[in-house]
Amino acid sequence: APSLTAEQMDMGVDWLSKFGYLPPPDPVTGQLQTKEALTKAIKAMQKFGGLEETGVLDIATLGLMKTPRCSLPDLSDTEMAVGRKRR
Amino acid sequence: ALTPQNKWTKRHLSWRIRTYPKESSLLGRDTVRALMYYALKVWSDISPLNFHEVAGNDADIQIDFTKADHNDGYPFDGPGGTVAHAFFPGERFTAGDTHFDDDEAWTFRSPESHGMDLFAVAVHEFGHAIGLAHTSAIESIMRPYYQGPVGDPLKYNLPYEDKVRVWQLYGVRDSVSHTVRPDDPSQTADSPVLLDLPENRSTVQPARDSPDRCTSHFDAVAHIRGEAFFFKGKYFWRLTREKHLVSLHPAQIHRFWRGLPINLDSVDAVYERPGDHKIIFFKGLQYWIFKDTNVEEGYPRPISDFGLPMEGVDAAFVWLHNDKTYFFKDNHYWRYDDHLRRMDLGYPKDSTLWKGVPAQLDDVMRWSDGSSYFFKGKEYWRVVGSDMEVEAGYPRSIGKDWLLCSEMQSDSPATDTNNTAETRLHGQHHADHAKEGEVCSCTS
Repeated sequence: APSLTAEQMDMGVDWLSKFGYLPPPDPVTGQLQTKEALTKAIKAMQKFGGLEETGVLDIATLGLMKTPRCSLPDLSDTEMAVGRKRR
Repeated sequence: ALTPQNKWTKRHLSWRIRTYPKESSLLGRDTVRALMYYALKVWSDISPLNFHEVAGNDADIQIDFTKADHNDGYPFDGPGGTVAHAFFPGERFTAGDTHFDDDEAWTFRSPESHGMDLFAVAVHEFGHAIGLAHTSAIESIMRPYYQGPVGDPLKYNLPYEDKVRVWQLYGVRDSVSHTVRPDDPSQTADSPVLLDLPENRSTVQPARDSPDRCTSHFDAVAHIRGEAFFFKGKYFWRLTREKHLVSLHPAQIHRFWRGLPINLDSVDAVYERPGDHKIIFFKGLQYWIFKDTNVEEGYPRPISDFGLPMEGVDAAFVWLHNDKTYFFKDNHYWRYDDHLRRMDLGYPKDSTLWKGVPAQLDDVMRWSDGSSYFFKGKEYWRVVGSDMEVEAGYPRSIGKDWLLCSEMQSDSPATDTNNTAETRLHGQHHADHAKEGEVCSCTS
């Protein structure tokens, strides 16, 4: 995938957090997401959206992120917690 | 898919549109209301849930068109992006509430390029409002991404995937589904139609034998979902919640109230049942129960089901004061409990107990002002609140106070004076649109 601009990366991370694929960044430490968590979140979103699970913010994935949609998250906190625990 | 967030314990859910799309919206209020009605009907047709529209602030499903940050934790983001959301059932105050982004161009029966199909998004959001979460299933209406218009609301068929998930939550609907079967064209022609957009509105000329509202005695009068219906012969007039006559010309009962026998030439009494808000029509020794505008299976039935004598019913209404249903016949009345489905003991009583009310009534109804209105001939009497005595200054003229008739006016087409009811209705002096059938409104 062509290298992402910082802005695209930020938009992607915000989007993944907003719709339940990534936990919001730690408000205290402000710790950023680990690369592994990000890859896992992208794959989960690609699977939910019926895309190839490449784990990177490729064109198809960025395109789907721009598609009009419902505001509600796709995964609930519990789904995500289960995902983290399984990890 | 997510585990179901929650589900409603009750089966009768009320809804209300609290704020409509902005003035510049392509869609008029009646179209928005009709689309909400049909989007909810998609779910009630296949589940034991029943939805009814209310006017007050305590609706279970409050519907808003709003924008940007509207203080619910899900700010909208202008055109595109997030377009709507709804809250799952549960204890929260916002449970069931549904918000549409007013920055979107909401459309109906338009190509995808023209904007966002309101019916498709509403079906999705009401899926959340009854407890369904997003799913990745390609066919499902509960996919998080907007998939474009889903076609005619009257022919829409919910994907099987979504039906199964609703059945898992609420079980199946015990009576015949009310969804119009798409392969049955005869039904689609007859279902209560959605409002057509102005450029292709169909106008049905009033039949020649339609009665004159200013000189008629009425067979029945009813307060249904906040509106008033005056029935005469095979026709009825309708008034909005604001007491505005929807059209100077009457509509045909059989075209709107679906399932009554075609040879029925009039009705005796009509009322909206408390609790489930179904509508009951009486004629002779029989009655029919309607869910919205469709007769339910298994009707007509004998009025003896209510414990009434097999003499027929002159009038029926629900008294706001005690939520009991009162039936009148000649100079007697009965009190029935629609919640317990049982006639109260000690009835019938003499109708003179309602001081000042005449015998042999045409019908009775309650109105949104909390009073009860008794109709006979061309006159009506008002009884305020929990009184049982007619208010001073009555009777008054039905035509003048309810149906836009002046003292002498008849509604025959010949009277083409500038002072027609239509001009008064709108305050300006312009041609009477009602003749061309242009004054009409269709709500759920």
